[in-house]
Amino acid sequence: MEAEIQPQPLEEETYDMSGARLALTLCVTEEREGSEADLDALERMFRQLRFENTTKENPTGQQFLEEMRTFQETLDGWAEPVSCAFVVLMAHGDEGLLKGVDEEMVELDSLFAALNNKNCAALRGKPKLFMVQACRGEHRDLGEAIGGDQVAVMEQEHPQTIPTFTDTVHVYATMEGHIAY
Amino acid sequence: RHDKDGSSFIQTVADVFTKKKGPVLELLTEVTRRMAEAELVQEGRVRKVNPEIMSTLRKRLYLQ
Repeated sequence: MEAEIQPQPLEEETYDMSGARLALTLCVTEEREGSEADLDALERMFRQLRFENTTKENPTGQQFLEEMRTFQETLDGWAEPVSCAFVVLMAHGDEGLLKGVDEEMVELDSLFAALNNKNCAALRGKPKLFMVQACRGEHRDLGEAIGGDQVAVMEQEHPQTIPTFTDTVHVYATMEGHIAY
Repeated sequence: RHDKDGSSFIQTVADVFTKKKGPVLELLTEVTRRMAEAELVQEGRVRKVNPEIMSTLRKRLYLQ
């Protein structure tokens, strides 16, 4: 008879955050009402989390790329060890693309690549956070009623809905475009 | 995006990341929960939106 396996707790390994924390915020504010409130909220957040943040407003498509390269050079040239980078990108967009203030599209993958473990030695094996506030297409989600029993839900004074795409974990064996061994 | 209050995603991230403690992936789950609860009204119709989180982190990441 097989012995019952006793699962062990996960090891609590964490990233060392004792070094410098640098952030970059690139934001198209033109024809994006409400961006100023987002920039204010991010500035407060970065201050509290002890990130040294640089904000650039209204970059062109080309400048999105240039600012990411400059950020990578800053990280690699930083005098102390760097622990973490946090990048926020805000603009109009489409799937995989951001639109500069000059309407020129730039590929998100090109922006992300500037800080990967190959291209940014200072961040090799260290955490990199990217947050993108932009459209990824034209679809609008109307949501679904929670519970599945449409009659019962309709009787509620305040019907609750849930987005169509929550409660799923996407786990792929490899990165998009790469072989899985 | 609200004309004055900003985008629901950035505002929710900033609120959760400054007021809650925990590993980043758990904080982002809280962001998703809050955004999923919200009902945004556009052109008189309810719209729902949720962020998508893809992670290749190898360890727990704490920002606090």
